[in-house]
Amino acid sequence: MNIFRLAGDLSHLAAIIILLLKIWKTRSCAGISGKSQILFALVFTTRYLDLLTSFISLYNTCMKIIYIGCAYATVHLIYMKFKATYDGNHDTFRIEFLIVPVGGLSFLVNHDFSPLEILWTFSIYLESVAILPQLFLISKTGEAETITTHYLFCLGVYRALYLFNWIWRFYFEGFFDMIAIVAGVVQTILYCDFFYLYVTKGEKVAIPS
Amino acid sequence: ADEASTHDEL
Repeated sequence: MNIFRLAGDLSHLAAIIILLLKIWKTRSCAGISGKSQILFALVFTTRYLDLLTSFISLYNTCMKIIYIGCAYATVHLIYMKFKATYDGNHDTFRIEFLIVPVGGLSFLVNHDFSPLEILWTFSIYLESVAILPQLFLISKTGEAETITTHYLFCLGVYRALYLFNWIWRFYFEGFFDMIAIVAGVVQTILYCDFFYLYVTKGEKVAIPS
Repeated sequence: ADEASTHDEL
């Protein structure tokens, strides 16, 4: 564990908690893409199956359980409890156009052709594009609530910090995982446009459609 | 490839 990875995990946890609290407190999921949240729940489910097979550390296990729990709680709030506030007209990104290519690629490019490894690879590739429905929704509505922009900022920063973590691990441990690194670079690049707006526009972020 | 298969990151 290094400072970049810990900071990244805490930023990721902050993003997940911010979103869950925002929906719960305002009792509304307006401006939130339910499709992105479904993709994140799928990412955590396919990536953390090793909860059943291997124990790495208490920290690792606790964080995985929290991530999975919050992801499904968020999906539940969006599609069940606060369904009436769900912005279905703008949340129209075809996620099958993400899942199918990512699924195919995870069969073609992976470290090991075993079920757990292919599912892990699928989750890594999927996570790199999972935010697209959310960015698409914001570009369609033309604006995002301030709290949503903070959520997106933390979510974007988490994988950017992981990039530094991988540089650190390569330099000090000689460890590197090309699949995670390439997907992490793609994921962070997708946020760049948003980062620019978040920093320059301060409060109201309007991504030009 | 075994070190890559033990994924210790979240």
